[in-house]
Amino acid sequence: TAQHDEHDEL
Amino acid sequence: MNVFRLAGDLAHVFAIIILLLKIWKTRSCAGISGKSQVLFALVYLTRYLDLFTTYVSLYNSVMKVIFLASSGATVYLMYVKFKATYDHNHDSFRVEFLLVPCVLLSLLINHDFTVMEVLWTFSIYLESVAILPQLFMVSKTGEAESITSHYLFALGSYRALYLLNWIYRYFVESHYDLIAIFAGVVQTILYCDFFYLYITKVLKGKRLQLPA
Repeated sequence: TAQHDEHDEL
Repeated sequence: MNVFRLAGDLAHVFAIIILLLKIWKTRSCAGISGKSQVLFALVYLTRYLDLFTTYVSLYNSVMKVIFLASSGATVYLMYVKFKATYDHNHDSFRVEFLLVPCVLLSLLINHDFTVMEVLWTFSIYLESVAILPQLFMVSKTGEAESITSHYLFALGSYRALYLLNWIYRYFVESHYDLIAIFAGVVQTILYCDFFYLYITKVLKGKRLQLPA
């Protein structure tokens, strides 16, 4: 989903 | 990717490797909560379903596969290969007390009411409390082996590092995720007592023994 990106925690 | 996020990822992988090596080398999972390990496996299974739907980067996919494989391996070692050494009498935390609130909370408070998003939210909430059966076990037996303490320290520090990641992102990128921040704060608070014991005892070469 849009609000998760690659800089999110794993 | 910033330094806090990378350090958090590495601390997390490091924790899992310490645990796997400990179980493998001693051929024993004494002192380790199987319930916590099953909860962690459930966390990764529900969060990394997006491996099949979204590609972020090679790093991202590889890390997810590492978490899934290593938590699966840990559960296998505990419940199959070294089952005889599993101390289930002391692993008596009732996991439904964690699962039910996490399910309800993820249905109520999420970014988007879709299957994937609710599962992601559930995994974020569950991750923050999944260590409780392990901490409960340590408090029941009153002690932890030093290697188990190192494992817990690495496992406790990654979410604290992720909190620094969120602070950094808030100021540098004006981006934040309240669900992840809230869960990270809860998880880090749960470890505070343990951090204190780790620093005052284990780092000074003593065994981690709780005051009677």
